[in-house]
Amino acid sequence: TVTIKELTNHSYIDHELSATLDSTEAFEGPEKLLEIWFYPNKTAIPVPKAKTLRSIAVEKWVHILKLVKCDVLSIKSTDTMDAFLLSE
Amino acid sequence: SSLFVYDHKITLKTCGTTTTLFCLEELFNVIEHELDWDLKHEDKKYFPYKVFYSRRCFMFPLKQRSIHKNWNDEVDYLNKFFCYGKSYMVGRNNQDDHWNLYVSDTRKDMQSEENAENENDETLEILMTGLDPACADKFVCNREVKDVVFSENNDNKSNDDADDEGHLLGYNMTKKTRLDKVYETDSNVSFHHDAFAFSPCGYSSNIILQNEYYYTLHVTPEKGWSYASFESNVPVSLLAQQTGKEQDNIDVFGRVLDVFKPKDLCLTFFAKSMSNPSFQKLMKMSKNSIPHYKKMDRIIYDLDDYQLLYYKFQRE
Repeated sequence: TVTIKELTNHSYIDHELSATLDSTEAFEGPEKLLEIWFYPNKTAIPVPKAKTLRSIAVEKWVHILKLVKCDVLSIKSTDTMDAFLLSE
Repeated sequence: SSLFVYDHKITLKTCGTTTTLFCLEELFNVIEHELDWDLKHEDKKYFPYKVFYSRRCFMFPLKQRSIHKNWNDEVDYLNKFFCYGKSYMVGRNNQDDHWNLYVSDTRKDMQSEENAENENDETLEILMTGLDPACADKFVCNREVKDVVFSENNDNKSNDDADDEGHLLGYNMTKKTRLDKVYETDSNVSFHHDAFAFSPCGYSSNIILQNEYYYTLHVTPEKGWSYASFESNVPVSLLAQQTGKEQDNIDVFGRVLDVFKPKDLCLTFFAKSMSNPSFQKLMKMSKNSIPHYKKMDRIIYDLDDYQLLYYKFQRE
């Protein structure tokens, strides 16, 4: 169950975007869903190359997502994953 | 829209007129140069472990940008990047709510007994149109969109987000609609929530269970083209075992339908094997499993390394 503390533990939040974002023109509901498994799981990543997708800096994801026409509103992170909430 | 990043995989789900596939070139550039991952095949295309790309057919395809106006153009674009991709149309081809899927062959040389932990991978997706107006109204907030410019001193990207109205209203929408109770959990199940209420209307949320599973919801409640989606990789049978609370994906399905009461919907379920307990239960859904809804179609696809179950329902 969600509690109010979930409003204060983001690992990233863009207040300016949150305050100024207008979704009036976001007319299309159906989403495009892209899922890429680079490896079957974390342990299959070649060991000497210990960097993983989670090593990629937030700024780089922001840049990649600009190409998609999405901005990052906020991020929640756990030991295992990062969940980005995006504009549009 | 949402992005989920794990160490070894990403899931990107975007709505509106986004250009989802245009991230591929830069994404693989970063993968090659920053992570030093070599996923190139002999033919210079990429051959990662597995690629899925899917979407329900658009309501306004001509308003999409570039390749996204047309499924065949999207597939051509994907085929420039990836080896061994296959394209499917799921559902009736004379209906305007069919579903498109692109899936690559599994790179089996990456599999081993040591890394077989993805065998339980499963994804449930429910795509709903014609939302009940009273249900849709719960996702309208009409909060004031401010015309402000934040200075550096305003600490735009700080952790202090308690006064963020879009996130606060998103939180309230989640509580009011009970979307935080789609799965039955207990105090031993970790729970993280992030939701946003768009202005003038619309809602997105990401919810993380047990630090590694997510479910995500996106709602566009406008009359005439109302739409809501639910997607989850939560293994409900595992959650039931851990919590001792008996539940399955049919219960989850029912709770999601109660929130939106859509006129039409399709459900898709991916699993590695038909012996997956959730696949078995969903496959045997009876007429009485989903009150007030009539089953229109049930189709099973035997894909490379995955089984796909597709249902189409209509409200009676």
